[in-house]
Amino acid sequence: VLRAQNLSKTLKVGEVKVEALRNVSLTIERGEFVGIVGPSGSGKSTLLGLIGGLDTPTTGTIEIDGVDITRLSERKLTRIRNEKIGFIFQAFNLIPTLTALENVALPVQFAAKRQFNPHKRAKELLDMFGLGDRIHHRPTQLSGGQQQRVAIARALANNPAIIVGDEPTGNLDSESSSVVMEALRNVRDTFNTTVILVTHDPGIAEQMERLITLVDGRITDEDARTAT
Amino acid sequence: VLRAQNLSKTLKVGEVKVEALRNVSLTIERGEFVGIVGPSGSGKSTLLGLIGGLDTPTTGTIEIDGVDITRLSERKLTRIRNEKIGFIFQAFNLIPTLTALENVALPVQFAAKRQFNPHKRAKELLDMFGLGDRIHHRPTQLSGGQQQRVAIARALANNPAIIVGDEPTGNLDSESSSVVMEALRNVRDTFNTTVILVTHDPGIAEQMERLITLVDGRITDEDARTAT
Ligand SMILES: Nc1ncnc2c1ncn2[C@@H]1O[C@H](COP(=O)(O)OP(=O)(O)OP(=O)(O)O)[C@@H](O)[C@H]1O
Ligand SMILES: Nc1ncnc2c1ncn2[C@@H]1O[C@H](COP(=O)(O)OP(=O)(O)OP(=O)(O)O)[C@@H](O)[C@H]1O
Ligand SMILES: [Mg+2]
Ligand SMILES: [Mg+2]
Repeated sequence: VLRAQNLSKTLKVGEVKVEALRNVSLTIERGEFVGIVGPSGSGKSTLLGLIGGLDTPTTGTIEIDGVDITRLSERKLTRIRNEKIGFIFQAFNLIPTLTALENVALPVQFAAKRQFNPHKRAKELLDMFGLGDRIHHRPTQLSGGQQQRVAIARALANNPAIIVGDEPTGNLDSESSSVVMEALRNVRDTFNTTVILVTHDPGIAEQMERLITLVDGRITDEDARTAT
Repeated sequence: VLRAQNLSKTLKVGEVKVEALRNVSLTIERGEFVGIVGPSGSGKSTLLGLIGGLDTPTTGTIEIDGVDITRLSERKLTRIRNEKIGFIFQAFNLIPTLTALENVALPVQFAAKRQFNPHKRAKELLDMFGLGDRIHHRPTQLSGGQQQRVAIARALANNPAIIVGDEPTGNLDSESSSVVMEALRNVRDTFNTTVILVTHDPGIAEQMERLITLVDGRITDEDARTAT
């Protein structure tokens, strides 16, 4: 479902060049449950931003279901982002003026073909993550882990084909983490959703079926393994 | 060094009241290495905000070195916050228009009695955390874990008597986490700094010498134990 070839991303800080990603290639099939691990600063968020269609590479291509998203019009790309990809940001990126319910309902309201009643769908997801009594809170009225769970619910809202999560359990206790991982396994088993998670947590990494390791912007290790 | 008595914090969302903290009392001595644990939403960040002088309780008192900080003028409180307390925010709260170096130097520049050369002190701390080649990057030009380390360096900058950290390793890989914990143990052993950390990471919790557990805004468990 996802094929990245020779991805490089170079950023500039004043005169200095930072090579955040160097010649990264990978292929992920439909329904895979993949972890991306590596040291802080190794390029994981940069890679996720590219495969999630939120950023463009300096060189290289990214195909989602055979379509090269680096060549699409902004309008077509926006539609793929809304319908095919659910993205969980490392810093959550919730809309501060909207409540938890409105934040999760938003992508459902924007969907070209309506699958769900937006507020009903949002309430169900927030209930699943234990936030039923927080649905009218705005992000600043939520704890860090509550904001993270709202961001996760939002990514699941349109039942997208691909879930991309950037350290989705970083602010969660073990109980909340289990609920999140359970939900992700569930959508994968039910809908064959592809799940790609960046994590620093060994406990999460060992639940993934395949691990890709990034160091200094390169893939250094790919180990296909079966989670126990 | 720190005594909280009967702290309660009630927040309002429209007509609904949320009791984030309910009658919390605790005493922490100079040089203690304390962990605060508990489920997401249990009141940990709220408690830290109160003991760090960043927020005021609905009822109750907080004494730092015998001074009730809930009764101080803003000017006196600001000075205590700058000189006595180093605070690491769950969401980092770096100044987006300043570089890493400037962010870390800032509290040193504001100190009433100058202990260090601000930029030299900032560079040393950033080097210690592996960010020597990122000192001129602004927060948006840093990875999540790099921003977190800048926030930690900033908290250490004035060599404060009390370090208060809200999930300081949540975005860090195990290597960077070890460097951070090493640095915190170091200042405690060298200067008898009091270190209070909120964490969801059992690996960090087991390194603390005492654990306080919060559930639903109350302390449910206090276990003084020696870290192995
Ligand atoms: N806008 C930018 N300009 C310059 N350099 C950047 C920018 N964004 C990121 N970088 C650098 O690119 C590298 C990769 O960043 P990235 O955010 O992808 O790391 P990461 O693996 O997600 O790290 P973490 O685990 O800490 O979140 C880092 O060294 C970072 O300093
Ligand atoms: N400004 C606010 N208005 C209303 N309720 C709030 C506000 N800030 C926090 N809360 C609520 O107070 C409770 C405690 O929040 P707090 O941020 O202290 O939790 P926490 O223990 O730090 O959680 P986490 O581990 O997820 O960071 C939460 O249930 C949260 O929804
Ligand atoms: Mg990252
Ligand atoms: Mg918190």
